[in-house]
Amino acid sequence: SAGDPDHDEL
Amino acid sequence: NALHVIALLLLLLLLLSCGISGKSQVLFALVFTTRYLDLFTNFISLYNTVMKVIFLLCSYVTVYMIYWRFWKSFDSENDTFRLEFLLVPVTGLSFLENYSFTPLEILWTFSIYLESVAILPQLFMISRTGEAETITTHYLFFLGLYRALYLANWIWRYHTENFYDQIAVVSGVVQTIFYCDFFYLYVTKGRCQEGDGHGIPIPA
Repeated sequence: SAGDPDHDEL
Repeated sequence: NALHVIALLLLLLLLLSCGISGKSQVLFALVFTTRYLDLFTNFISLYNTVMKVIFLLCSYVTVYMIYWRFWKSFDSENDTFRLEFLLVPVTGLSFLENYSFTPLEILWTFSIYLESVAILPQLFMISRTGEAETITTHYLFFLGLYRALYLANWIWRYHTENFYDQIAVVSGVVQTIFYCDFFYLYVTKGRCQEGDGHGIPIPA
């Protein structure tokens, strides 16, 4: 989801 | 990400010739704009910020080069994919299927769904022109390779962190499927056609 670095696609 | 940057740099080289779909590049600029708004909301790491800025810069420079700087070499007759056929369903789906109904999250979801289909105008264009310039095929190859590596990354992370992002995975698989058709042509036709330097003939 947005802004979640651990669980986000760049 | 390195492969994605390579694809972007190849793309910049490509702009000196025609054969690139301006519409796909506009869609990619929209993808990165709607996804990287968190640049202004929360700092994650220098690498994260630098990569996002690089992606944003490259995509906007690309759109500028296609439509302004090298507009003479832009083949607009063949870049005719109707973007509304992509933008309307993607917008609707991002309101229906998302993790939370907040502006930032909806925009993030929109960018994930849009990225899945952003390459379609490009694939449509090379099917219309009947062939793809060699550098276009390399651009698509690196972009497809970056997608395939994401699949490997998700499998790896699922086995190590027991986590996966359903929206990103499903849309990433859809996007990769669109490249498979191209990969098949790249491998089967690329070899024998490489010699005459006219790129790969793409059957309609």
